[in-house]
Amino acid sequence: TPPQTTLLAFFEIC
Amino acid sequence: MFEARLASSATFKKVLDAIKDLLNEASFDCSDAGIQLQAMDNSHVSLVSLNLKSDGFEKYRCDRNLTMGMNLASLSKVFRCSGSDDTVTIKAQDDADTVTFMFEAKKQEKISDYEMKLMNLDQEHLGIPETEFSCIIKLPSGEFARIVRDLSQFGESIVISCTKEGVKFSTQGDIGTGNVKLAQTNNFDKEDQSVIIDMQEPVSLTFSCEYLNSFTKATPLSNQVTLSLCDNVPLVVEYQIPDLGHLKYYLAPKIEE
Repeated sequence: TPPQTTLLAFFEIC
Repeated sequence: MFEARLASSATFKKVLDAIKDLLNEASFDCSDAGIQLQAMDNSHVSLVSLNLKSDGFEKYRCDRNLTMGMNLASLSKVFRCSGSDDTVTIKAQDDADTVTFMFEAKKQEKISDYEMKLMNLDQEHLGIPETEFSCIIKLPSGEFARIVRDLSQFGESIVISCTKEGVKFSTQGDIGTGNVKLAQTNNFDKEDQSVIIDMQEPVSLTFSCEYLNSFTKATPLSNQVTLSLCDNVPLVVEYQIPDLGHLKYYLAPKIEE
């Protein structure tokens, strides 16, 4: 299974 | 002053059941528009986005925007005290450090209230851009829960592949592999029992079974679920809450570096 990414790789904290 | 009266406390209980696996605590943002919540789980892999519209409440008053941080295990304890047919009224003063929940039985024969301490939570908000998804799949929520539960027995991840022929859910593990294919149905007069696929481009992405299973705790809220997929973008799993709003989950994919 490929590694799990996090949402922080896709969305920015505002 | 904030006051919101919901005809069915059971609906709010279902919302809580659908988010408390992923979140220990969360801030409920109250405004004229309604109640919103956006929070990531501790590992930043998934995000819960809840929207309850003010006009879905029997009564709704919000004089000033208010953020109420709550421990969800404590909130569940409060809602465990409500009857299935009770109405609930949520009340807080401006700048208060407590919130009150009042449960009323249908004929007013029993009225109970619980005051709960609020928490100051420093939560990170994510800016989520509008996405043109490659595939949008609508399917019965019970079917989705069943598929995720079945495939989770075999592996830790599920690959969701969508083409114009249909959608395929696959897994593999130590004992072997499993595949479930759903074709688009033509049962258009019964939309909530149909599988409807809107595909611009084929897509195939891998997601964690554990998180998908947590999302299916929302199944009692809605007969239908919508999965929105796009390459290299988090999956969106959306449950409409009839006449009240929606509950969306975002899930980061598993991607080979």
